[in-house]
Amino acid sequence: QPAWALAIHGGAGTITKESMTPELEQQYQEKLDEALQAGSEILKNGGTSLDAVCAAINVMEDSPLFNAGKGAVFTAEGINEMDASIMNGENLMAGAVAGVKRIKNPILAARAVMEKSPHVMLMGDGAEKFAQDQGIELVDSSYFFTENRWNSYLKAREKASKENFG
Amino acid sequence: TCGAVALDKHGNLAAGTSTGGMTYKMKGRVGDSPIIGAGTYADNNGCAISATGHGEFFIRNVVAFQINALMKYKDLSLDEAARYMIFEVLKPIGGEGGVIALDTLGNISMPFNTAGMYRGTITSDKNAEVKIYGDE
Repeated sequence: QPAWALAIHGGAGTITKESMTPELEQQYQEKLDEALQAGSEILKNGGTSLDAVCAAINVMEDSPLFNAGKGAVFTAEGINEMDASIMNGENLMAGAVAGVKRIKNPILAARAVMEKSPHVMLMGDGAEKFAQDQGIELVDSSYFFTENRWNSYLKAREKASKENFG
Repeated sequence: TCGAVALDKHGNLAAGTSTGGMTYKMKGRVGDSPIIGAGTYADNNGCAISATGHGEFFIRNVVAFQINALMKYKDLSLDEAARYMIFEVLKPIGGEGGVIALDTLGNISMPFNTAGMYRGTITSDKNAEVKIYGDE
């Protein structure tokens, strides 16, 4: 039985070898490995599972490869709206944020809701105000923009427009 | 969406999930990621779960909580419980996605019913392993 363990995911979907270039595949592998190393470094040194979860997710939130944080997809209105949650298995405490647009790392805000408020979920402007009060970094919404996601948004908008007009 | 589940040296589980939602989603739409019990759950008496996929299906079927409940109350193994929810409950109704699951014994299960899922594991006795496609 291992003394500690960590598993991560970066999303599921229509991910095939045909849709991936070797370079992009390499980027994903390296970033996932970086996330594993960030979390495992904490666990190996006796840190908590909560710290490890946040460290691993922060790596993926900061990467434009994944649909969270920088690299989040766009809504129909062309903005980024992010959600996150966290739960502690020791005491069943939980925290979440929904519909936030300026929190750089939403998982840290979810943790702050869990640990520093009597609530489980905060949403929108209130969640952002709370995060700011807790010293969590807020960024301009342009931080989340990536060309790749914007192009996906434009394609989806075009498809929706064609569907609307038959 | 991205997520992580961890077991520390003190025997405590944790789970977290973070997402940008679905491309071109309706403004204000919220998926399963921030819903405790749907996309995220952790219980030292069961398991830690983080989900990714079509959120509405994960919310209606309370997927993360159900995996934990199947372990606690029906005595299923982690892998049996996780696979049951992904392949027997979600797949027949068109609920696409997957979960990463971890119990206090360090067992890991990562079932998904899509073509691929970006995923990785590392434990105190196994080196890091990263996989992407379904046939790996």
